[in-house]
Amino acid sequence: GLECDGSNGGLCCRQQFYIDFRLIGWNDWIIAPAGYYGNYCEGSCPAYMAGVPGSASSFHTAVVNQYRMRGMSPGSVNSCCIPTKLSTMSMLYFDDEYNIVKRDVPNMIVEECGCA
Amino acid sequence: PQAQESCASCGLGRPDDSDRVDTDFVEAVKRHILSRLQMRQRPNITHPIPKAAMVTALRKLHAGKVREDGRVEIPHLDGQAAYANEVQEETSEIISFAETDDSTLSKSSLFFLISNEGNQNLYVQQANLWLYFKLLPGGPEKGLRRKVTVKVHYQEPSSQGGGRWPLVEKRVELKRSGWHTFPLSEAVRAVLGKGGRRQDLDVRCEGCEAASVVPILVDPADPSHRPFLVVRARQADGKHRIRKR
Repeated sequence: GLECDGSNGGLCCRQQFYIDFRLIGWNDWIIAPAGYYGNYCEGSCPAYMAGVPGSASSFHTAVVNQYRMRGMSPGSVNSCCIPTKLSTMSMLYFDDEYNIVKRDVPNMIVEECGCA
Repeated sequence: PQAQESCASCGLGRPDDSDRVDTDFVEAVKRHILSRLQMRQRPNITHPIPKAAMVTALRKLHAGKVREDGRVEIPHLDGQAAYANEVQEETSEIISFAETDDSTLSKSSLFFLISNEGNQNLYVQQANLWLYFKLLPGGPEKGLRRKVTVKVHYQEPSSQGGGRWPLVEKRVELKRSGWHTFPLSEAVRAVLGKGGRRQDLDVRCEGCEAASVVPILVDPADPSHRPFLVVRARQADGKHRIRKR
């Protein structure tokens, strides 16, 4: 997937967004990690992106895109820029009874974006 | 433009006030984290756990490496998962620290408030009690092991009759002061199974006095050796159980 670094002309990309827990005052109850990557996807998915390798969110989308490129699309619905790869975030935090909870939270960080 | 509307994330416009965007985003991220941790709001930390106790517990569990700068690095619970699609079940490890209050009958009683992380159907995979035993000078000859028998009982709070029955009995051989674990999986399962959260225990040590050994219970003067309970739990849902059967 593409990274939003201003050079991809508004195409679907991953925008990195990091929050340091100290800055929002959450470092008293979240022991680790020190912050959170709240990355998100933004940008457009024009038809000509359909052929770009890695831009499709799934095999099904790649097939639909091929139809679309050949003018055989089942409707005029546009494609969306969505997360295509997510990763787990391990967290260590206090709950409200002072237990320390260690937990792997799946699908927590957006690693890549693509067109659905 | 019509087609644009049919796609929730297409064509996110660039609002002119990026500060407002950041504030909105920060609030959205906060809500996202809390919802994924099944919390309605962030915990209110009024009297933090003594850092010494916390660091000891984390070190003992390899739950995290405490770096020089005090930051904690965490390995994944199951040690391998790198991407979400490999973590099929949400497991969590909960560390509870021993407490006492006026309903704990004697000096050898203590209790744990076990977190069920906001949901009732946690399946306890394993629960261990960690106790620290200190060797006092004046015991048997140097190098010889000191042998004691530790009995952990379930201690019913005085308000419910104060009954006591054995949970685990273990012969411990000590060469130096250190931590020892006592399996309490069934006891913790029973407490959580009844919808309770409080695990009352009574710890007796036979032979400790003669061997100059002291089990450290809740001692404000010694926070780094405070007993703690580790519960490894999994979100229990029907699907997995069926497969288990």
